[in-house]
Amino acid sequence: NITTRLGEIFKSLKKKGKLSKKDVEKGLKDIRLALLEADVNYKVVKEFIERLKKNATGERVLNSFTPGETLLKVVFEELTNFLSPKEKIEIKTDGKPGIVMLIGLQGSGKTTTAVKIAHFLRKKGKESLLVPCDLKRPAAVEQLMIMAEMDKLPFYKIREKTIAKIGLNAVSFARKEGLSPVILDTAGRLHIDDTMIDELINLKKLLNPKEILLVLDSMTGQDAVNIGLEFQKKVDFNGIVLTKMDGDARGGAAFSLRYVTSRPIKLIGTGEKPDDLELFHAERMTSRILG
Amino acid sequence: GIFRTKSFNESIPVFEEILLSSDVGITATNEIIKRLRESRIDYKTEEDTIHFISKILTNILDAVEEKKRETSPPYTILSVGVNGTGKTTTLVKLANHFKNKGENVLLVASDTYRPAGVEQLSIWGKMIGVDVLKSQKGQDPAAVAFDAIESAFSKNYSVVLIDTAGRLHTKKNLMEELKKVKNVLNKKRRDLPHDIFLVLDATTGQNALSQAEIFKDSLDVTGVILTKIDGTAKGGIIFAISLEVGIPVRYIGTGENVEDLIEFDPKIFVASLFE
Ligand SMILES: Nc1nc2c(ncn2[C@@H]2O[C@H](COP(=O)(O)OP(=O)(O)OP(=O)(O)O)[C@@H](O)[C@H]2O)c(=O)[nH]1
Ligand SMILES: Nc1nc2c(ncn2[C@@H]2O[C@H](COP(=O)(O)OP(=O)(O)OP(=O)(O)O)[C@@H](O)[C@H]2O)c(=O)[nH]1
Ligand SMILES: [Mg+2]
Ligand SMILES: [Mg+2]
Repeated sequence: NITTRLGEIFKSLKKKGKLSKKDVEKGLKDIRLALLEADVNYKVVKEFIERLKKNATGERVLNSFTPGETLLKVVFEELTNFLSPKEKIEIKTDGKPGIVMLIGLQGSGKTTTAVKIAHFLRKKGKESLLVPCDLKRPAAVEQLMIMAEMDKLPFYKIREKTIAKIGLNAVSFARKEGLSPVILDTAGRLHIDDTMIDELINLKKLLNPKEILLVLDSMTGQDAVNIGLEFQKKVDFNGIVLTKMDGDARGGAAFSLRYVTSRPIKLIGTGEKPDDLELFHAERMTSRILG
Repeated sequence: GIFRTKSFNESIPVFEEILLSSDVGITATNEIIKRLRESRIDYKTEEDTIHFISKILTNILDAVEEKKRETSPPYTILSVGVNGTGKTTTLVKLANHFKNKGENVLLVASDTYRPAGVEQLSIWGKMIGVDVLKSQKGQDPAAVAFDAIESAFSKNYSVVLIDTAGRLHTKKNLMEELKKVKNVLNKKRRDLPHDIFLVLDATTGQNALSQAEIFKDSLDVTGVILTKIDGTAKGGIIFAISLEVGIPVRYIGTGENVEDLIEFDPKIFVASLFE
């Protein structure tokens, strides 16, 4: 349990007054365990602790009157620094129409997130078009249609039999109706399924979406690094959405993903309703990961 | 070989890395390493080490195995778990599996919450030729479960598979809703449901352990089904679940098609960790 573990690290460091390098190493060892328990990737933890060692065994910590507190502050700042996006968070919707594409593994929350994004953009005065691009999963189109209806969001009624035709016709429909952006909900797929990855690559080439979001379940474990790197290498994306953050998963996968892909985490899903979407907040994520 | 080292002590950190990167988690990994050290076996080759490590891992899984007990029809399974893990798809695979064994199967769509949830199950039912009991929109899932058993009695279904809406284990009112479904089945007949399967996604990290603990506390889950093992995740969390919660794994989901379900085999699972 991270809260008790960090509490233990803190207590034992506090008792020490001035810290020796050895004390700091022990503190870092405990922080390593805390990060692993939070699902941060094994290799990412290794590298991160190495970086921390440089800052943590410097003047700031060793000469502090409250070195335990200062060490934890250094860890908190380093982690937050990594998680923070380098620019203001926004969904690129420019274009006639703009195009947003949601990708990710099976069950991560893409369809629900598509509706949330349309809802979010409407609050900002943008009327988007929700487009179902999952012809594989039974009732996937109905699922998106029903959710769009319930929230009175524009939905593209498909007659086409291929994803490519749906995409092209939906874009010209949106242009005609003055709707922007087009939000493409794609089928869940494995990062190692070449046929399905090719489908994404082709759709991307055809429609040139300015915003491609990787939708990742916040309870993802060590595999987050594989998932992120493969999707980045084969398709590429410019932002991440972390879903199911209303649960109690610590979300270390978010840190791993950001660390290895350098892509910003833009949004978090906090429930099953259309308005359960929030902008990503780095400090809150750090406290969550560290407990 | 994997270890590329000669000495036993040198192989320990390599082995630790394999376990941690497979989502086994710190606590279970430490327990496994402890058992390895206590074994005091003289490892001469890498084969020896892997062979003995595999034995330790398999023993952990075997320790929670249960003999299949006799059940009177209808054999009733309740499928539960957090959102998106593959409950609905897995239930369809089970339905197909039992149908192929000659059973008279009823699928019950008691996810009345998810948009097109009932539709998803009924489309699958048509595809595999299995009857689906459809619920009304917003109908109480406990009421649907009750109707399902009544229907099973009157129409002689021998297997009843009940799907439920995904829910986070942290949502108390939703966990209460599931308890109510279980109680209604109990009241209908004391032995029902025969199995409550917690469907876990193999890509989930340590949170799967909390899910297992809370679902077990709340419903006394009888088995785990681990899905999406066809990805690159190893599903090592099941060692922690075996050690700390004591629920056996019964099936593994290996894809999105109806035949992508295998009965859990500890030896094969352990071997896959070293691939
Ligand atoms: N609690 C919670 N549930 C969520 C969240 N986002 C999605 N869900 C639920 O997760 C489940 C899966 O969501 P979907 O939107 O169908 O996921 P998907 O990625 O489109 O799934 P596939 O199309 O099958 O790959 C549903 O039960 C959703 O209601 C979230 O932020 N919080
Ligand atoms: N690759 C792979 N995908 C799977 C597997 N099992 C299920 N899926 C996919 O995971 C997604 C979610 O499956 P569902 O059966 O809808 O999951 P669920 O738990 O019923 O979801 P909710 O009812 O929303 O909680 C779908 O896209 C399935 O095709 C599996 O073993 N492997
Ligand atoms: Mg979907
Ligand atoms: Mg379902």
